[in-house]
Amino acid sequence: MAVVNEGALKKMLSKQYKYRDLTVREIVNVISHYKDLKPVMDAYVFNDGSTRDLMSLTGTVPVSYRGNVYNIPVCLWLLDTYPYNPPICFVKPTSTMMIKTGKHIDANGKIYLPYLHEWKHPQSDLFGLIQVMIVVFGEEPPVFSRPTTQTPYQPFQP
Amino acid sequence: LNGGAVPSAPPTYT
Repeated sequence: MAVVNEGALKKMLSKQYKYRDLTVREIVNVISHYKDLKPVMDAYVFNDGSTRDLMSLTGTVPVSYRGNVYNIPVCLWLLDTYPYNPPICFVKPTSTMMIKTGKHIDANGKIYLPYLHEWKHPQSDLFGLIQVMIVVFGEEPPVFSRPTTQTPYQPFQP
Repeated sequence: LNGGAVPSAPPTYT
């Protein structure tokens, strides 16, 4: 059981985070359960082009679909007003995947969920959000593997 | 080292 170090996380969170203890506690709860989500400080680019160093939870969440479990790659950005504002969530397709746009996903991979739209601390939290994501993605996966192009031409048999 | 899960996605159902 990888012990997650709250102190290290608090150091990672830049000073601009207004509710660091709350934020760290939630991150620790989530990454000790979803082992493939890692806390990463990175520059987030806002729609107006401005950037800000924000904490993200990056990695995969396990989604069951048609009897198989897939590791769906996601990135959940925490604003510095977290938990009083919802995370900004994306699926992060690899080169072998393509985004399946729909009710919950736009062409940029941004995730839209009522849980995010109706976010309200403390009823809403990261753990609940990920559980909702896993259920929703289990019905409508946000990404699919690119079809591998089968070459119909059979190589010449010497 | 825990290399972490390999990202995966359902095959495309054509």
